[in-house]
Amino acid sequence: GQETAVSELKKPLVPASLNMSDYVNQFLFPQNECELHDFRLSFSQLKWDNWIVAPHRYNPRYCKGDCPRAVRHRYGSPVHTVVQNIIYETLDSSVPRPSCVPAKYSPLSVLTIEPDGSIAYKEYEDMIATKCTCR
Amino acid sequence: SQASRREAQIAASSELESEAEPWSLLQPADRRDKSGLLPPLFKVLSDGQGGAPRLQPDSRALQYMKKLYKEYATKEGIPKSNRSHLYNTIRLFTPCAQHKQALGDQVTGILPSGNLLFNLDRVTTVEHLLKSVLLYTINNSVSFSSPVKCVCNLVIKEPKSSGKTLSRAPHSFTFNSQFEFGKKHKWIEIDVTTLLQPLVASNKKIHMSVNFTCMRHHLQPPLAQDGLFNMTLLVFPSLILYLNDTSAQAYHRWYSLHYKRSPSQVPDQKSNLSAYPVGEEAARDGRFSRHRR
Repeated sequence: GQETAVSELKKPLVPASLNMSDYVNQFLFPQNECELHDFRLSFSQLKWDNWIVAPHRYNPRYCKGDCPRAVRHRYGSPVHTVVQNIIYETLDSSVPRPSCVPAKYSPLSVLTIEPDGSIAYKEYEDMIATKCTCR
Repeated sequence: SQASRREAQIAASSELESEAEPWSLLQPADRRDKSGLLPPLFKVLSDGQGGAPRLQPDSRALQYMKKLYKEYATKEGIPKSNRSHLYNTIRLFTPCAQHKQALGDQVTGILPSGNLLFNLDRVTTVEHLLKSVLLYTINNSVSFSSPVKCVCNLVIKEPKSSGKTLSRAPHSFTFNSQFEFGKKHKWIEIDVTTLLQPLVASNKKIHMSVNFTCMRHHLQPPLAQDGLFNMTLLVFPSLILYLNDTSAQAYHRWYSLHYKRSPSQVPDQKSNLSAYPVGEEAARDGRFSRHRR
């Protein structure tokens, strides 16, 4: 592949239209990279407020964005993710790119009115995404 | 390979089903989806229904549980980490049947008593009882110049036996409790854990009668004429159960405090061992002592 490498080297590193700082920024601060997003909802929107008394607002948050190629160090992704990305880029694009998904969650306390009129306070695991990863 | 794949599918679906069970606690009992794999919570999401109509709870009981919620969770619903107890579920039951009896006697300070029946159907098999409390609500703030002493007599009646086993004599449980009444007091909590512990696990109905007599703590029993004072009425008590839900969906505080750690925080075994040539157990002790520090 030396010829291709040499020809690659001859190409201008930075496209003429893009000046150096923009070029560097696109790697330092990539657009819509995989990260955590808020989604504040109230149980009245789900019409659940007749049995969920508290909390009034619930922000389950979600992960969205592109997984950069160098996922290893930034997202704590396993090496498998890097391999899957290489397969997608070089061997078979029908293999999906790694996905941006939650890696950690926090619990949620809810106060509910039960059908028999009793009242229940419960703490549920894994109800709010707190960290994203690429897998 | 077909057979193994089939087995794997069966195992996965049965696991999903067992996982789905605890979610149904979030759902009204009559909408529990026994067959479907999807937890009923998502069915409610898709139907957009808020669940079947339900009995309205007692307003004072709801006020108490809202106060308790504020103590245990933030406005966003995050459990406060400054609590070390193990219960992740608290259920408040109001008596479903109370034989009317004089609603307390304003003159002698005897509080309302009567037969109370609590229906505990909502307590699931994965919820283990840690503590139970009888909660009395004081209708109006009482104005005592000195602390009040109450004697409470609790009689738990055995549920109607099926006839095969002889029903044992009802448990009688008398204990003295001292309450400091003040302007701010609106509730009286009576711990009945030791009495109810054996019953909650096996019975879905608790039948009890409660007799309360209060007097100024240094006076003779209420019969002494000068000890009479104007006791505000108390309504019938609620029963509060503090439970540990052992299902996978429930939040296990003690677990997340002690065990949950991201891989980067766990020291790498190999490098640790090489740092301690004396052997693995010494290395392990070294690691633990450092963590403890």
